[in-house]
Order: sequence, then structure tokens, then C-alpha cells
Amino acid sequence: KVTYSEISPSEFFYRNRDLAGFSNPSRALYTSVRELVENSLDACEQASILPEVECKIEAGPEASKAGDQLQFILTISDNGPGIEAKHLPNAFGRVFYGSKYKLKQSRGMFGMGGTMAILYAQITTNKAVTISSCFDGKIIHTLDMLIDIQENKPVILRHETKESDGKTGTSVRLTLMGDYLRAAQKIQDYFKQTAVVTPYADISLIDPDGKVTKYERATEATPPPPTETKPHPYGIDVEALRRLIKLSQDQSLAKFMTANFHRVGDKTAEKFLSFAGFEKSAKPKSLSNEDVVKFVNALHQFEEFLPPDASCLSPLGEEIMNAGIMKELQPEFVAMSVRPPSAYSGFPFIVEVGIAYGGKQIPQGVRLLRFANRIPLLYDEANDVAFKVINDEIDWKRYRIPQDAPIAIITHVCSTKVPYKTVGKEYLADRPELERELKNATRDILRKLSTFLARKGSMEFQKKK
Amino acid sequence: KVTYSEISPSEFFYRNRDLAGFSNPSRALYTSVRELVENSLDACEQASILPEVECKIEAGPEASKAGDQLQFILTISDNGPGIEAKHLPNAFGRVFYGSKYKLKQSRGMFGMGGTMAILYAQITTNKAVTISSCFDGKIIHTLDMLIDIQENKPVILRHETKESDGKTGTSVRLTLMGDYLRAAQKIQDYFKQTAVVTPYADISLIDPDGKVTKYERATEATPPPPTETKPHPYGIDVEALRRLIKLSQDQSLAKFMTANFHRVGDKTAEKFLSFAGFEKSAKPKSLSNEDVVKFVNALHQFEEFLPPDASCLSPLGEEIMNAGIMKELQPEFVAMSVRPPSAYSGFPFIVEVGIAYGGKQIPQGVRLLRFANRIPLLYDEANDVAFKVINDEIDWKRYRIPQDAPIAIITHVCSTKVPYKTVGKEYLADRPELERELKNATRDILRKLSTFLARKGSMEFQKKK
Ligand SMILES: Nc1ncnc2c1ncn2[C@@H]1O[C@H](COP(=O)(O)OP(=O)(O)OP(=O)(O)O)[C@@H](O)[C@H]1O
Ligand SMILES: Nc1ncnc2c1ncn2[C@@H]1O[C@H](COP(=O)(O)OP(=O)(O)OP(=O)(O)O)[C@@H](O)[C@H]1O
Ligand SMILES: [Mg+2]
Ligand SMILES: [Mg+2]
Repeated sequence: KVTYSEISPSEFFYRNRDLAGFSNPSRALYTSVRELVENSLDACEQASILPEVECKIEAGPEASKAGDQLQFILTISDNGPGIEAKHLPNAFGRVFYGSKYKLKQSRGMFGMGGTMAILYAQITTNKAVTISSCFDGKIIHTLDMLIDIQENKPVILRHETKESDGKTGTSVRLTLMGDYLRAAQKIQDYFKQTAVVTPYADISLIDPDGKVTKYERATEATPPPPTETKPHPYGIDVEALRRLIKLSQDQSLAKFMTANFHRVGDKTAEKFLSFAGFEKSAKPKSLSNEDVVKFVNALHQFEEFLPPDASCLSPLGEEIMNAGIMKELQPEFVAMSVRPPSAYSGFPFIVEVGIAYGGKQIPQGVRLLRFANRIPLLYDEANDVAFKVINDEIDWKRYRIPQDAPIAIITHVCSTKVPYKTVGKEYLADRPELERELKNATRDILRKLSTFLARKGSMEFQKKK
Repeated sequence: KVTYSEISPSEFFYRNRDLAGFSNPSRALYTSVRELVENSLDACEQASILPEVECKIEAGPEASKAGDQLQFILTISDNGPGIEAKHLPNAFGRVFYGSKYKLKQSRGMFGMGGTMAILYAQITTNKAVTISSCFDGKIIHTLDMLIDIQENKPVILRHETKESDGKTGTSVRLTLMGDYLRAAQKIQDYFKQTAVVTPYADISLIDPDGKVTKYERATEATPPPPTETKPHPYGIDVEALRRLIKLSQDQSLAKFMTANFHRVGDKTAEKFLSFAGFEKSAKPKSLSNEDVVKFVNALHQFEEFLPPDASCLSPLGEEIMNAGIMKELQPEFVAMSVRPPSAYSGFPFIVEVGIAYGGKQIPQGVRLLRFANRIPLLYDEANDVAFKVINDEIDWKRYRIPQDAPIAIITHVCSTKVPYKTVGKEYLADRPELERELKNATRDILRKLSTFLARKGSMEFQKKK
């Protein structure tokens, strides 16, 4: 007997939480920390606030022990802009709800990370999450909340307010079954690597023994904030065009194009419309369904659109990357390569690669540290495009770097849309344009290291003589 | 200015269609074929019908050419049980809607594959999908349908009925931008490999040149159908327990356990309840929130639950695997290993591994053919647990198999829940229990091949003497 049912987004990810990075207690603890910290950093940067983020992990009562697992109380607090009270329940209690569904670089993009951490905590300990936020500097709202998983909506158990001392910010406190013993190293690496790419943030980690690890602000220089951008013609499909036409008030196709597409001016619009066989003065809403398809295919064929302008992006920049690498890895030598902007499927991206060599901290061998939109990627290295490039597409021998040399390669990709292959943001797809840029950047830094080693070798040779 | 929005499931996968396997035109064509064929095979098997599936790929009009891409009309038809008219629009026009949200082995599990193929077609060509289905053997319903992506619901443009000649079945015809040139080899491999594990199916592929490739039924023997099973205690979390309690009519915890848990009888229930510190006669609905958590933790700690019974599963079996391998690979030697049932997180699974050696079809070197719930997995091999086992965890030298020997290793995993790492069903996670079973099965078949080669080598030696 075949019976049908519909499930909500939260129900789908409850059943398939492996897809979102909640596959076992140690991984779930790691992913929960990651998702909440990234929310705090996104919020601070979006409001141009120098981030202060605290992550406290406290062991739950001994009685809650279950084998290797234990209840942990995870509290992430920030000095960010806070969330308005009316949005607070949905922001954290609904999957596919958020403020990052825009064409703009940010760590978050799926509208579900924070919600999933809360969902996982709830299904393992049955405890409500406590969220506090102050948006106006006057009133702090505190909610105890559960998620109705079958309905994908928040259930508020308690809502209190009190006066704020003028500060804004958000704090999320949840209780989950985790495995800190297994997760500890990964969590510490996550914070250390976050500090490498976010040296303007003050971050502290308090572990279950009460030990405080501070990653202090190394600089007050922040990268210019990313901005929202219009879609590029190469990224437009039929659905996207139909929606733009529906919303459009433009009275001509030429005006429609300059108003809606990234870097398309009057001249380019006219050239394209003549190439595609449309009247530049035709009304957008007069396009038939066949016209819409013809228009979209022509958009992808036309070769004279300017490539996406990456001024909407916010790369780390050499100064910040250098400061972060020096502070956290303390190497003998650093070199960097920042590639010119590129794009895949109309989405602009910038690749920045750094190499750190020597010093007391870096172990022998080549270690790859991957970042995307300032998020450290600590899992599934072998599946990542950066790993593929470094292992399969670089001819290491030509750089004459000793096999046991202590090396760290740091790759950062920023984009309006990072091509993650999984909802858990574990690794990047091998888009050809991305692969090419990573390859060129890696060759660049290996040449620089090679030169340094040759010079160093000959200097030491001179000394001995 | 921070603005919030909520998006529907179809909107989420429209924006993030890479996650579902629709990353480029050739991959999208492949994934569309895969999702629709798997729906047909699932439906036939569920109704105990010997499957007849036709996949026709016709080139669209020359005028629709756009670079390497072209419009293709993809039509998949089957002799399955059909879909009732009232369910037809939602089955294909809504993401997170389906009949496979049960604890039962089937190819489908996410409730979105067919819908995504239709969505992708629509956003590339703006053409409605045409679906025909006959459920009662009397009336064929034909719908032309679009998906309202922002609302995640079907929009019916046309609905006609006509008399059926007594047959049931379903046909889906959609028009999408694809790249058959690039996808052809993968699509052909998909059908060839599907024939290996489904030798009781009649499958035909008609390519854009009109060429027909038939994979004819090799046997009428079908594996016993899988059955739905109850959840195993090791797979229960707090949310699952709360729901079972809410639905429960049971008057005692002991009755509640035997009624709801897999392979838990009165004795085991009593033992567990005393271990966990509960009254066996207590009413399930009397459990407090703390009790629920205590109950779940104890379920995972109790060591005397019988392991999941795999009688609900439907492995290929040696006969079918042998028939499929012989027919499609025509090797000189075949060996097989069917592992005893195992489980991960309370989900039962069975690993079956075959090895094929020699003959004219198998090229030199080791080729891995992976299957899960009878689906051929043709992408992301390097990320799969089977690849990891074969490359990193097997000591090939001890089997003395020549490096250039022509070998194919065929792995099949069946489970009530296949641990895919992606929505696109590309590869399996390296769950420790799964890894262990694949390793043992692989060693088993390599021993058998090794013995065969030794015997063959000594016989040839005898001949020469
Ligand atoms: N600490 C915070 N400060 C301010 N706003 C926050 C904070 N945490 C979450 N939010 C808001 O809640 C929304 C939902 O967060 P959530 O993590 O679920 O999704 P996301 O960050 O948008 O995307 P992703 O799933 O990729 O993380 C965010 O978009 C943001 O607007
Ligand atoms: N050819 C068919 N014959 C009968 N029923 C079908 C057929 N195709 C689809 N269905 C029904 O439509 C439902 C939705 O199909 P869809 O492919 O979207 O999801 P699914 O198969 O349940 O899961 P998955 O996303 O993993 O494929 C199926 O569960 C099934 O009930
Ligand atoms: Mg987030
Ligand atoms: Mg399906």
C-alpha cells in the first residue's frame, strides 16, 4: 500500500542530519560551534563592528553521562548588532529562514546552520535553547525556545525583557550530547585558524575544565565590507529572468538590462539586444515564453559582457593574511599570491594563497589549510579542489623543495556564492575556473619559496666557507 | 539594512542545485535520467512487477542550440503500478513529497529527485513537463505541469483523461538544456551497470540518433521484496521517542517497547526497563522530559538488544549478482562474498562484493563498480568508503595479483538508510561498521581470485611441460 507524505525542511534535515554535518556526537559538537561562531562573525562584520566572540563549553551534570558522550552546555556570545525581537524566533527556529539569501559574500548562505545546531541539541537532550539579543541598545530580549520539527516553526516557552547597558549583541546557549574528548583538537584548530584569517577579532574559547584560550585582536584594520551585487548575465536562467521581468518597471529591454544586470551599460545592452535579435525599445513584459528562452540562451552566448567585477567582494588582502599567518604560525618565511578576480557561472570570486615555511610551529611535510569566505574547512580535505590541485596538478619537483620541509599552504576563496558540495560546508567543488586560479596561485607561491630556499641555502653555504 | 526572508524547499534547491547533482548541462542530463529511471524501478519492484523501462532522449530543434548545449526531450516510461491522479501533481511538483519516507529499503529516500529533474528542465527551457499515468488499468491521466518554485507547488496547465488498454504505468516527458555529447558515456555506463544488478528488468535506451540499446531481461527471478521495519533502539533519539509516545496507545512501558521497537520481545523489554530504572508497568505518557532523555541514553547503553535483523532487506543475492556480472562483463572468472547482516546507528545493512576477472570486456587494471540499494554510483569515486577500503586498507601484495590484471570489483550495499553524504547520492560515508564489512568482503574475494590465478598458472605450466 503506497502512502504519500510531505515533510517540512526541518523534518528533512532531522532525518538526514549527516548531510548538514551532524553525523556523530563529536562532529555535531564541532559543527554546532562552527555554525554559531560564523553567525556571530557575519553579524559583526555586516554591522562594521570589531568582533568580540566568546565560546564557552561547559560539561553537563555527571548523571547525564552516556558512554563517551556527555551533555555539554554550549554558549556563544557576541557584541554584534543583535537581532530584532520580531525576527528572533524565526532566525533560530526555522530552517530556510535568514538574512543571507542575497548575492553578497558572507559565511552563511543556506539559512539553516544555527537552526540545525539548536535542532540537534533538542533531539539529544530535550532541553530548550536560551537566546538573548539586544538590537536597540535599550532592551535585552531573552527567549527559551524549542523547534516544532514537524512544522518547521519555533515554540516559545518563555520571553523576558530587561534593560541593556547600551550594548548590542547576541548570545545562544544550548545543551547537547557531545563528545568533547574527540572534538577538542578540531575545535581548537578551528579557533586557531579562524584567528589566522580574522586577526581583527577578539575570540575566546573556554573549555569544560574552565581553561580560557584567548585569540586576541592583532590589528584593528578590517577588510572593506562586501557589498550586494546584481546578477551577471552568465548566471541568469529562465526562472531568474522571468522573475526579474515580473518585478520590472522598466519600459524598454535596454533599460531593463542596465537596471538589472551586473556591469551592463547602455552600449553593451544595445549590442547584446541586436546580437540576440530583440528590439531595444521592446517592453520586457511583452516577451513571450519562447522569447525568454531565446533571451537566456543569447545571454550565455554573447561574448562581450564585461566579466564580473569583484569590487563587491572582500578578500583578506595581503596585510591581513600576513598578519594572521605570522601571529598564528610564526614561520621563518611567508609568501603570498592574490589572483586577479575571476568568475564561475557568473559568480565573481577571488583566490588568495599563502605559504608559510619553517619556524618552530610548523611540522614537517606539506599541510593544507583551506578557507572559504573566511571559514576554516577542517574536514574532507581529500575531496576538496585545493587538495586536488596541490596533489595532482602541481609538479613539485621543479621547485626543488625538500620533501620533509615544514610547509603550510593557506588557500582562501571568497565569492558571492562559494561552490560547496555539501550543506555541511566541508569542501569546494572543482569548478574549472576555480581550479585554474588555485593552480596559478600555488605555482606563484612555490616559485617564491623556491627562490627563498635557494638564497638561504647559498647564504648558509657562504657562512660555512 | 538586514532584511529576512524565508524560502521554500524548491527555492532552496533551485538556488543550490549543485547539491542535488545539477551542476552543469551534461551532469544535469545524467542526473535527470538517473532520478527518473530509479523512480520507475522502485515503483515496479514495490508492486512486484517485472520492470520494463524505456528511456528516450531526443534532440530538440536545431534552433535551440546554445554552444555545446541543446534542448533534449527526455521521456522515461515504465510498466509500473502508476500513480493515483490525486497524488500525481504533488509527487512530481513538490520537493519533500513522496512515498519513501519509511524505514524500508528503496532507491529513493529524499522525496525530491523526480521533482528536481522537472525543476531543472523548466528553468532551462521554460517548457512544462508532461506526465501520464494509469493506476487502475482503466483511465490514463495526462498532465502538463509547471512547478511554482517560490511556493513549492505544482501548477497544472492541462489535464486530460483517456481509456487505458488495461495496463498500468507512468511516463514522464521533459525538455531540458543538456549536453549529450559529454554525458553519453556516463549515461550508457549507468544503464549497463543498472542491468548488472537488475537482470530481471527489461531496459531500453534510445539515443538522439534513434539508436536503440536493449538490456534484455536475463532472468525472471527477482529478489524477495524489502519490507518495512520498526526502528531499532540504537537509532532512537529524543524526538523519535517523544513522537512514539505521543502516538502510543500502549498502557505499559513494556508493551510500548515490544510494539514499537525492532526485535524487542517481552523478556528484553523487562531486562532493559530494570537496567534503565523504569517501572515496566508505568504508562508511557507518564514519562517526564527528563525521563525521556534518561530512557534514550539507556537505550544506547544497553548491550543486550538483538542486533538489527536484516530480513527486511533485499540483497541482490549470489544468483542475481552472478547472472548480471556474467551477462554484462563476460569474465573468465567470478567470485562473490555476501557478508552477514550488520548495522550502523540501528540501521541494518548488508554488503555484497563480487570480483570479475579476465575475458574480453574487462580492461587492464582494477575498476571499481559501486552500487547502493541497486543504484550505480558513477561519480565522486575517490570520496567513497569503498574506494578508501580498496586503496588504503587492502594489502594487495599478499594476494599476488599482477598489477595489470583485468579486474572489476563490484560492491553493493543495501540498507533501510544508505549513508549518502550528498543529496545527489554520489558516494557513501565511511561509517566504521560499513568500512569493516567492505574490507572483510574484499579480502574474501581477493583470496578466491588469488586461488584461481594460482591454479590457472599451475595448469598452464603443466600444459607447457
Ligand atoms: N549572532 C547573530 N547575530 C545576528 N544575527 C544572527 C546571529 N545568528 C544568526 N543570525 C541571523 O539568523 C539568520 C539565520 O541563521 P542561520 O545560521 O540559521 O542561517 P544563515 O547564517 O543565514 O546561513 P547558514 O545556514 O549558511 O549558516 C542569519 O541569516 C542571521 O540573520
Ligand atoms: N515512475 C513512477 N511510478 C510510480 N510512482 C512514482 C514514479 N515516479 C515517482 N513516483 C512517486 O513520486 C514520489 C516522489 O518521487 P521523487 O523522485 O521526487 O522522490 P523519491 O523517489 O521519493 O526520493 P528521491 O528524492 O530519493 O528520489 C515517489 O516517492 C513515488 O511515490
Ligand atoms: Mg549561519
Ligand atoms: Mg526518486
